[in-house]
Amino acid sequence: MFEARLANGNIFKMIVESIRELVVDVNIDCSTEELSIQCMDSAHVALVSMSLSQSAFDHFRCDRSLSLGLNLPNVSKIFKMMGRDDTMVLKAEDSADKLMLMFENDKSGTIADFELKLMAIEAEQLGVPDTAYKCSISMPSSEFQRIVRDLQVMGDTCKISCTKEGLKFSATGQIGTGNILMRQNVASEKEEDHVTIDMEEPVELNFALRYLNFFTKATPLSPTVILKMSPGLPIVIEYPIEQLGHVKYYLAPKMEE
Amino acid sequence: DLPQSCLLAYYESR
Repeated sequence: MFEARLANGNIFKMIVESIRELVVDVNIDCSTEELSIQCMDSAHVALVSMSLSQSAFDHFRCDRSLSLGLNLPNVSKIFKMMGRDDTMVLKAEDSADKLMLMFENDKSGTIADFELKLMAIEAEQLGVPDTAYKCSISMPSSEFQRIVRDLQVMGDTCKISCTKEGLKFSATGQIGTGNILMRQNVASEKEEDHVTIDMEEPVELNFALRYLNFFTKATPLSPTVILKMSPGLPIVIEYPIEQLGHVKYYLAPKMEE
Repeated sequence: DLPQSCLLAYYESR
């Protein structure tokens, strides 16, 4: 059987909220090491890769690898009934035809339990090779969210270029062009405000702002976001979850003429 | 607007 207890159930709720608009029916793969998800959106333009280590849980038991097929919008509805400070317990028999979710509130002593029917989901898995990216940028996730939101006003494509000048986000549309240039900033005493840019060679790629906007739903998970780019490759946008895991988004670029 | 590429052009299915 599979049983996992997460004292800060809110982490799991935030993970569901960060991906449920991009991928609807997903398999949560349970192994002795971690809970993970790898799923593409229906257009095969974006890929979500989530991992939450067994070390994030106070109790984690996984007798044999399981795949829990879930409809994320339904899971999200159930999480609306979880209190902010609740402990979350997930439980499934090896037959895995249903998933038990329990929310325990120590203060009030209430326990809510829900049972979700599991689905058999045939999802195409992709082999994403480990890549040494030419540019790797770490920046405040709230800053990235603001840039994406602001540039959506200008157009629906964002050109992201990393040069020795810094990291530039540009969007052009009917009303004109907008550019936001971020420079390396490691001066501020708050680590979370740092912008670090490691550039091995300049990279310039174009992406659909609609997808970048979906990805910023993961902002509550992490104060920083890491962007990795190489010429002619999908961008990787990573939200680390402390030392416990991550939500990574891979986005295919738009093609230059 | 620029044409959108697909992930399957970069990563192969497993």
